Amino acid sequence: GARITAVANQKGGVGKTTTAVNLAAAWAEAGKKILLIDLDPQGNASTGLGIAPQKRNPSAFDFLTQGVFAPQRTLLDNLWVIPASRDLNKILREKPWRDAPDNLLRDALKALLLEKEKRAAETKSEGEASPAAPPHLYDDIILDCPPGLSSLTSNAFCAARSLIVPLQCEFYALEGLSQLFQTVESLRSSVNPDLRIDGILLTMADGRNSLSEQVEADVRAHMGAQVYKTVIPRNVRLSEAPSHGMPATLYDSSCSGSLAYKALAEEIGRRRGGR
Amino acid sequence: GARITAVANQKGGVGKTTTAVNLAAAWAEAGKKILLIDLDPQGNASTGLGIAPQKRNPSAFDFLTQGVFAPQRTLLDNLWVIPASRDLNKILREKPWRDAPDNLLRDALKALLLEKEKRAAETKSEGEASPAAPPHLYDDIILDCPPGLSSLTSNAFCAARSLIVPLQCEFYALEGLSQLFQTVESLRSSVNPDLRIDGILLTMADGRNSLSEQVEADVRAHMGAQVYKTVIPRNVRLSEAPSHGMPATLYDSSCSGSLAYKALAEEIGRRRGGR
Ligand SMILES: Nc1ncnc2c1ncn2[C@@H]1O[C@H](COP(=O)(O)OP(=O)(O)OP(=O)(O)O)[C@@H](O)[C@H]1O
Ligand SMILES: Nc1ncnc2c1ncn2[C@@H]1O[C@H](COP(=O)(O)OP(=O)(O)OP(=O)(O)O)[C@@H](O)[C@H]1O
Ligand SMILES: [Mg+2]
Ligand SMILES: [Mg+2]
Repeated sequence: GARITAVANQKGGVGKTTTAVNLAAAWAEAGKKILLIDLDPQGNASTGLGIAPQKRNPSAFDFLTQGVFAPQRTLLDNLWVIPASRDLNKILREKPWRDAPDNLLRDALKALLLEKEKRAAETKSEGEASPAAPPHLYDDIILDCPPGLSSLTSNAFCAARSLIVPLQCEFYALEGLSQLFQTVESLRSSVNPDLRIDGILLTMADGRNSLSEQVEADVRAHMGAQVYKTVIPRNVRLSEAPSHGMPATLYDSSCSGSLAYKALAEEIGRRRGGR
Repeated sequence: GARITAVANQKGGVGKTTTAVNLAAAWAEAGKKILLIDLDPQGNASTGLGIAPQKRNPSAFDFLTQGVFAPQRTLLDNLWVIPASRDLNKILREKPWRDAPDNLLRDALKALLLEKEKRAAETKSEGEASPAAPPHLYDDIILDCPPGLSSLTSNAFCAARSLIVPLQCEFYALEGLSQLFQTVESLRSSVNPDLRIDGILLTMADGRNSLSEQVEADVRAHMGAQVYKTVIPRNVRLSEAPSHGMPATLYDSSCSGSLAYKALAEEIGRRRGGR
């Protein structure tokens, strides 16, 4: 079945969405079938993949609360997205979801799997992956998480096997890491023993800036092999692409940002043993 | 009494903490007595004001939940801080706070005011503002909000009269604004009719970058006078200062970032009628 990867860091603005969108796109361009689920009420990943704000119905909220699974196409054939909108804030604020355990997403994905397996056994002709292909027909499912440690992020941690942590090369960004690791540890022992940190990704690195260099040196010294070799440089093309509703790998495939995300896609593939 | 100002934007990494810390410092250096309350479990503002992680007890969590009011000194005489630590996450996750209405902070501030007024009437010798000066002896109280629209941010919106919205000159940053304004509107009509948007602050502006210029032009065209004339430039000194545990206005008072925050402090003072 599909491997579920969460892209998360409670610190804001560190490149979670930029990483989720461009890693998904790089894998899709390499032939993998990818589903991105946007779990941020701001809906930045949905925008970055070209889904207009008024076209986000049904959304991730409908999937988590009612199991309505309706991925939408993006400009890339192999990349589908379940968009997000402001109704996701209801999960944080309104009953019954406010009191629900953090496994809404995990259960919605599981229920879908069971339904499809039942149907596949009946018809044996599943063959061609339909637009709303069931989760097990995707190679990878990527979850873009909002900032903070709300229940939207814990839902992602409960459903995921792997966690990619983008880390901006800035001083404040280092602070939140220990809280994040603590949260992962406590969820691993309570609800999801499969969850493990896939790697830490240095983002917005600027070789001319001594603070950036210092943060990178510090993180590599402390985290060693958990830090990806690939570093994402600060590159304005990465921040321009969303205004055109496409990943940077499509908007400008040879810019330094796109090349870095393609290198990251390959590095993660190798680290996972070529899968 | 003190004017309470929240610095908030659900979008992450837009300069909320950098603005709260440096605006507070600029006002303190100009002679105002300022209290900063850190409402972010990451505790970045506490770090930026030099409070070591193991010295944050009692914290904002203790103030919101038990009324324990113990501001700490900073390197600036007129600037005090109530630090934050990871226990603030409990307000989002654990009972009874998870189900509490969003007025924990407002009620804690009110209770304090009543107690001091009672005591002042009894002793008449309040005179010298003690380190834990009651809220009404501060000119301004500044609230640094976490990213997202959790109950920590709504607590700030319930307690505050003014709201400053830092807006990074980036495409994704524009997306969340309408949700933020909607949230403000609904809280204004339900719990806090005094809340009004003081202004939108453009941050990390980069004159050499056409996207940054375009975002600034767009925001001024749509928001008009709500946008401060002062723009905060991208300036690495602003991101270096926190690693020294001090505001940039102290770390490097003549860098472009510090000068911009001092200009902002004056502009807001003028807009509020010299107060
Ligand atoms: N390597 C980069 N170079 C230049 N700009 C970047 C880079 N990565 C991200 N950005 C820009 O920086 C801003 C923050 O990135 P992004 O929105 O991806 O972070 P995030 O962690 O998802 O934020 P949030 O916490 O709000 O979800 C965006 O405007 C984005 O376009
Ligand atoms: N004008 C600026 N120039 C350069 N760097 C800046 C500027 N303003 C903020 N920064 C840096 O950018 C990063 C994000 O800023 P900051 O942490 O203040 O944003 P925030 O909105 O408080 O983030 P969060 O959403 O996580 O609370 C920090 O590392 C900070 O040092
Ligand atoms: Mg994001
Ligand atoms: Mg902050």
